[in-house]
Amino acid sequence: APRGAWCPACGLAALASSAQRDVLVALAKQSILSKLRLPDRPNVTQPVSRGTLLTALRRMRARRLDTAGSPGTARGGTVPHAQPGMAGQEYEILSFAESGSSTSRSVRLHFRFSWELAGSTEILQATLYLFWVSPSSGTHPVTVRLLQPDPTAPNTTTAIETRLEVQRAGWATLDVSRAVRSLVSQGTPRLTVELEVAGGWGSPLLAGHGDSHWPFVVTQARARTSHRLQRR
Amino acid sequence: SIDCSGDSRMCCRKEFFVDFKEIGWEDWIIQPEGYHMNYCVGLCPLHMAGIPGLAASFHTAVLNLIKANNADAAVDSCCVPTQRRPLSLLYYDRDSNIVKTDIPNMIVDACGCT
Repeated sequence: APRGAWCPACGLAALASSAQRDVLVALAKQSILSKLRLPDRPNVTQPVSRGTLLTALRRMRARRLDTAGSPGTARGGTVPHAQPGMAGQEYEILSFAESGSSTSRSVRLHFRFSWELAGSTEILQATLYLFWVSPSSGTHPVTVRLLQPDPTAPNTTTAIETRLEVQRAGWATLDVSRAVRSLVSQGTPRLTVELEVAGGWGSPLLAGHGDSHWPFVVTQARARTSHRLQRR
Repeated sequence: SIDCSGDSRMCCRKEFFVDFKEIGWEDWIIQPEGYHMNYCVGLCPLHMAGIPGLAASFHTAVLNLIKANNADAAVDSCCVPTQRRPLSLLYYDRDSNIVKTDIPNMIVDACGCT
């Protein structure tokens, strides 16, 4: 810049105040969208109810505190921490279930993940949250199957099968990191969870649309950072 | 760092708030209600170069070297952010998932001359 003049970066000051505001708002929009890697603002077609969202955020926070309080003891392990200054931008992604087919003994839930981040992020952890209904006395076995689309066939294949014992009503968590990582590596945006009960119990879930006990998956991801060294 | 006042033309931090409701973004950004963008504006005469915050930077050292060796080649410095913090967002993505993230260096807290 010539001596005594404004810097090139401060050219904004020369604009009229209304034009200045428009430029700044446009800059703010562009900046936020580019940092979130969004080509345009998303159109929200199925907003989640406030109660459902608040419940999910509280559960996430409670689990984070539990994990922080007892390192290494939480099921599924703790989230690895990067060295200061080396970590990429981190994301926590909440995916709520879409209900699928169900019978008297089984319930299917579908989760669709965010794939804008898939190519350039690593999955640190993914946790499935389920709210069990209050069963009659005693323990009740539930078989949880994580189903993935088979790239070579029209059907799904069982990626993981786990048997759980439900003893009381309330929230339960299940580590699904491996299944989500596998989906990401295959570029498949959908995970199906099948819950099967032994019989006579009915649906194991207390859930309905708009319900604050709706199942969800929390995925923690981190943007990959380039470790390439550059010589100047 | 100095916040801009009416009469000063020196390097300062100008506050600027983008209200998400005003720009029609409140349907996909759940929190916060707006973005404290802020920016740096104002004159940076040569004697102000390197203050505050950037005194030890590589760029200041180069500038000082130029100043010391050739006064005619001296250039004015620029008013730039010297301290920034992240913007925490909770928003819907294109698949109607809810994403929570901190975008680094989005909010200007302080300005200074390079």
